[in-house]
Amino acid sequence: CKILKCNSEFWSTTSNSHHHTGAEDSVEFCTALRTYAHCTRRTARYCRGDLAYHSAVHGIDDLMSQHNCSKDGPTSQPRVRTPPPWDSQERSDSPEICHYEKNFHRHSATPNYTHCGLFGD
Amino acid sequence: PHLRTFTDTFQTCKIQGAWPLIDNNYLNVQVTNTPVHPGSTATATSKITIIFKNFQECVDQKVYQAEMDELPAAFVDGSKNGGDKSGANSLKIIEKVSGQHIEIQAKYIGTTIVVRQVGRYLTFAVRMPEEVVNAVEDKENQGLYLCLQGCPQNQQIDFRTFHSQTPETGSRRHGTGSNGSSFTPQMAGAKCKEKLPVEDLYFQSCVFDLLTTGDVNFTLAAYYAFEDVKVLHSNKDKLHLYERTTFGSGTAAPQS
Repeated sequence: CKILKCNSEFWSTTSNSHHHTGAEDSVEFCTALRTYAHCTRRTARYCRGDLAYHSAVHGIDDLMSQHNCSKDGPTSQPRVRTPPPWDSQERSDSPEICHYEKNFHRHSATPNYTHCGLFGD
Repeated sequence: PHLRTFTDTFQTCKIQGAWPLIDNNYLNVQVTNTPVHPGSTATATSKITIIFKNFQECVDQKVYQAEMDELPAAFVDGSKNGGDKSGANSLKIIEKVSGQHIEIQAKYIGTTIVVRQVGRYLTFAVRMPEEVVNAVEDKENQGLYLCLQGCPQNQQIDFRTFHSQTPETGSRRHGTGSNGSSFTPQMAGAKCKEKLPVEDLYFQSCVFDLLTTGDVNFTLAAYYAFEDVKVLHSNKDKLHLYERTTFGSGTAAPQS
């Protein structure tokens, strides 16, 4: 579960902005919140039952409501990050969530695979 | 068609018309089966539709469709990957043999799908993690889908009934055309043994298909189905199956 990464990215983004008083700041804050929400959704599969995760999800809803943020709207551009060694053969912008096996391996043992086939008459 | 389910049960089914093979949070696969001869209860797959559902920042919803004599190496929108999202390349179509064999790799769900056209008809094979197989919103009300539950009892064909008949009555019973009576069981067995030396259920399916249709392309269909199992199945000790799944009333089917 990588909810702390989402938390730190959100706080890092918002701590650089001003005090959220003007309309422009509000737009920026909503954008940061949507990005935060997006990040939590990515972690949902592995964070189920994690207190920090559920707190974050509720906190985001509250903040969105307080700031009248729309759930649909622009999000922040993803940050450029140094890809870990196992990503060296993949597109650098391909999110980790899009690699089932790499994701799975970090959280559990080797996945069990099943097979199904249909052929003939 | 012959169905090998996620739990390695093996059935021969009628399933004429459209039937779901897979239906979960990520993927929906539907096949359409048509009679191999007019009026025949023996059917084969003439159309396959695969819907990859929209998934986070990986893929947009993508639809793949193959029909008889049309096995494209692209989704219906003409694209070959998951769209415009940052993880779009975690879904891609690879053309193995033009018009005959494609592979779809869905890395974001750890899934590989193989679709072939052998003769006039289509074959389907998939390798999928159990976690994905079981990813359904409402498991209690999960509808029928063949890869998980197998064919309904009233759709299963009893091999024993077929094999107990002479080739001539067999072909009349199954309503096949003149080709249907061109093979005796001995001839069909010999033909199938050329491609499938082990007398497992793939071999038996091959014999069944030759006797019901007289179409030698079904020999290749069984052969490639087994080739796909060899590549996609995770347990190499379970490639060959010998025991047919028990029958409708609960009576055991004959062993090979």
